[in-house]
Amino acid sequence: ISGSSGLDADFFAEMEEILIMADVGVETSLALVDNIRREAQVGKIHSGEEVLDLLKKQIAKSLTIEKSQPVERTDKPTILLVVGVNGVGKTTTIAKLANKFNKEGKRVLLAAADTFRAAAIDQLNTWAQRLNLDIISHQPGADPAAVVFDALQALRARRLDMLIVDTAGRLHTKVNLMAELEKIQRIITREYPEASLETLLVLDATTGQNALAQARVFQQTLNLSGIVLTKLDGTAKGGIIIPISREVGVPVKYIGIGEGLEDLHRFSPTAFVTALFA
Amino acid sequence: GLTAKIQAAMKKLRGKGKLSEADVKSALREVRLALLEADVSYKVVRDFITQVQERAIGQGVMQSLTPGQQVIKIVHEELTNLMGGAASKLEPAPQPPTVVVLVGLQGSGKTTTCAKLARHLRQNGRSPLLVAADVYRPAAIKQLQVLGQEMQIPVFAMGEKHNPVDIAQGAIEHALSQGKDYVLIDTAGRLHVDEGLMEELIRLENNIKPQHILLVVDAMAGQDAITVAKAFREKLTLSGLILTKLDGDTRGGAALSARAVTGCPIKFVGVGEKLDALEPFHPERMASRILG
Ligand SMILES: Nc1nc2c(ncn2[C@@H]2O[C@H](COP(=O)(O)OP(=O)(O)OP(=O)(O)O)[C@@H](O)[C@H]2O)c(=O)[nH]1
Ligand SMILES: Nc1nc2c(ncn2[C@@H]2O[C@H](COP(=O)(O)OP(=O)(O)OP(=O)(O)O)[C@@H](O)[C@H]2O)c(=O)[nH]1
Ligand SMILES: [Mg+2]
Ligand SMILES: [Mg+2]
Repeated sequence: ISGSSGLDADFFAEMEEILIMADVGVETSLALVDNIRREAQVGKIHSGEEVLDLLKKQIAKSLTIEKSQPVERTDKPTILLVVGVNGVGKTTTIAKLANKFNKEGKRVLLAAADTFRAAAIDQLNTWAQRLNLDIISHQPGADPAAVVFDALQALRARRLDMLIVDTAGRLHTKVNLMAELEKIQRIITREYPEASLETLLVLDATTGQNALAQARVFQQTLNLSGIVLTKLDGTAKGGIIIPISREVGVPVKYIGIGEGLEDLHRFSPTAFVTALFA
Repeated sequence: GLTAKIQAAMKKLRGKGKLSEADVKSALREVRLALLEADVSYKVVRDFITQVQERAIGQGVMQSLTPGQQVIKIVHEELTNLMGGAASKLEPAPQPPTVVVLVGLQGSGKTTTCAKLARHLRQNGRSPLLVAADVYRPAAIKQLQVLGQEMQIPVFAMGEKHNPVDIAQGAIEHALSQGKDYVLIDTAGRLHVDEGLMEELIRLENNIKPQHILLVVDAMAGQDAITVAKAFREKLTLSGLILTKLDGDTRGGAALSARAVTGCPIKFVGVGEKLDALEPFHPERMASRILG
């Protein structure tokens, strides 16, 4: 933020620029800065540092969704359905989640329900082998719903704690592919109503405004319980989660900060906002 | 859309009588918003608007009877020119094989695009060889092999225990002995800020001196696209860009950012997951798409 500690037009313009360049989007950025400018006037705040601090607190607050619970449950089996557009990091995130819960003593099962993309099953299988976890898979081209169905039976029969389902990447504009996901979610709730189902949308921090469209459409089609924001180890800030939080209301639960198994952190609104303005 | 907004802005202004430079600037605010909403990077938007403003004022938009229409026309033309000429080909090297390397961020679509390019080249009578030089991502080699198998195009691989430079060199020797005239090298996704991995690409370029290094950019990339493209351009001799996942509904402003900061032509666009989903780049269509 500019060297002047005064609140001139430049100061607010600079704040808008930081937010826009962080992919917060024009509308939300202008609204946030406009709001903070009025609060500064009303509260007679004269230092740029104080105003910036106020802005950070407001954003962190908007990202704190009260009903956000941790993903795992201790009283019943948990099923994680991981979805998102192509290449965002779903399969890698699943490996990280499986590793985390496995280390916490949960018995984790994986389902390779991406039966479409070349070597998708091999990719998840490699992770399963590295983590020494069971995996349910069919052959490439098989019906993903059938893989999920089998995995649900295995979850119950083997009395395991958690099932994580990998799905094929799909653009939210592909109606038939979104319908396929809805069908998979329905199978899970129908066949295993007693489990706790968490549907996680994986978003790539390098994505711009389209992430908002993705969140909207995935939320319309499925009942999302959380977002995982990946690739925050790059230089993209992922600010799009601010308008997503306002508009779609799905909480970010985890962030991906690398390609290794340990590179998954619980989402912290304050840490995120600090990084946004760093 | 944008046309209506510019017309409305101009109408409001004309009510005051003669247009001023400031009036032109304020009408261009709509264009600026549209470009930012389309994910064009902030600085690229700023430079573009300055350019359009100068041209609009220079061309006497203020005296025009239809200033709104003129502004829109100038914006469209300037954006189309910026998107660059349509040269969707991979020019052959003076001596075969023509070596092409695909680089870019994780998940941008390199492996799929590599296979699509091989298919495209073979359709044009070439004899391509695919090279699996991603030794990091689980089953990356298998992914390229499955795609190659699907198209009956050979894939050169040495497994994950060799380094990409050795694999590339081995592939080129193999291509020469097999009469393959195009060698398409798939590399691991990497961050522009990962010094070690960027160094690996620099070594690869210095070692095999490819005819083409293509930066693969996800069409839905946001503001950071400019930083990424700039970093790749600074470290490597990029010859072109490929924009992927254009079959979605992203406006694709990252295309303008990448093009503006690298000066490289956008050679092809990916429009789907299947191997035939590769199209030549159409600058005018892209300009319209970005403007919304
Ligand atoms: N730097 C970085 N790379 C990541 C992160 N998460 C995933 N990746 C990389 O992103 C690429 C794509 O990851 P995948 O897990 O295959 O993504 P996906 O969503 O399953 O892809 P599809 O199944 O093809 O849609 C891989 O190279 C991963 O290593 C992250 O947090 N940081
Ligand atoms: N819809 C659509 N999907 C695409 C396109 N190009 C690639 N994909 C998909 O995007 C995902 C990532 O593609 P990859 O080819 O694995 O990407 P990559 O850059 O090689 O990934 P890394 O090697 O992990 O960096 C896969 O699900 C592809 O099928 C495209 O033009 N349209
Ligand atoms: Mg996957
Ligand atoms: Mg790849």
